[in-house]
Amino acid sequence: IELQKKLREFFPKI
Amino acid sequence: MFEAKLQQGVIFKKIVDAIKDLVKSVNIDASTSGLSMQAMDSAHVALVSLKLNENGFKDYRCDRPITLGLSIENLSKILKCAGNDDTITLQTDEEEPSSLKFFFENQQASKISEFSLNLMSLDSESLGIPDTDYSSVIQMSSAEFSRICKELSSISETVEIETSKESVKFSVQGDIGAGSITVKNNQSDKDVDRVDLQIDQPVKLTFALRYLNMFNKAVSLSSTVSLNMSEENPLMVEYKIDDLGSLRFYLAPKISD
Repeated sequence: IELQKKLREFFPKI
Repeated sequence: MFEAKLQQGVIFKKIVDAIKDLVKSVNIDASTSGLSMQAMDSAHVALVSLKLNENGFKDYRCDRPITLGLSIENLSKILKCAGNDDTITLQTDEEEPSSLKFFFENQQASKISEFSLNLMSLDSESLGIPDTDYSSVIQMSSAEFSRICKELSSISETVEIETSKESVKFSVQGDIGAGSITVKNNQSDKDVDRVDLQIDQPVKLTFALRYLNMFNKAVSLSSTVSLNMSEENPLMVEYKIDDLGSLRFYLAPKISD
């Protein structure tokens, strides 16, 4: 199955 | 003092319509260079980023940077009162405004509406989006991409997008069966048929179609859309807004476990 990733795994919080 | 007058107020109406299913409340940051806004959906899977340049406005003045916290639902209610041919002016002369004024004027300036929207203080949870040199970029008709997403979402919630030098393939697999739509490079002079592929590196990424279908509510802003992808990266879907700026959507991929 495909797991939906979250954006913060790719973009750092500022 | 902040004032921004948009000649084609309908653009502002379309932007709000395009994002109202995705985000509930947003901070619009006004500065001397223009308006910008970044907001994520509640699941933090998708993000919308709006940039409107000051030179795209009929009048624009922003003495010092301010942040305008808006409820999209309430903003929608106010914008419903603007005609499609009206100019729309946003205005506040407070430094820490508690409300934002809206003026809608028809072409003959014979009907002028004035509204004041109470502002919210929202904690800004901004993400730093790096400027990415995407390895696969697809420019195509926004109506066509919207149609592909709608059609495929009747078969599965998830679409796999695979690029190669000469084509892009959208594939789905569901309980009822499977399907794929392959679109090739096409330099047609008809907008709806033209497809431009710039593939430096082929990619194969998987995304949830329900978010793509929400992004496609922005089709009325631009007849073309660009899909920007790199392996292991969120998809960036961009609608350029003529002479004004752009509305970008980012979507985190689904990774097969």
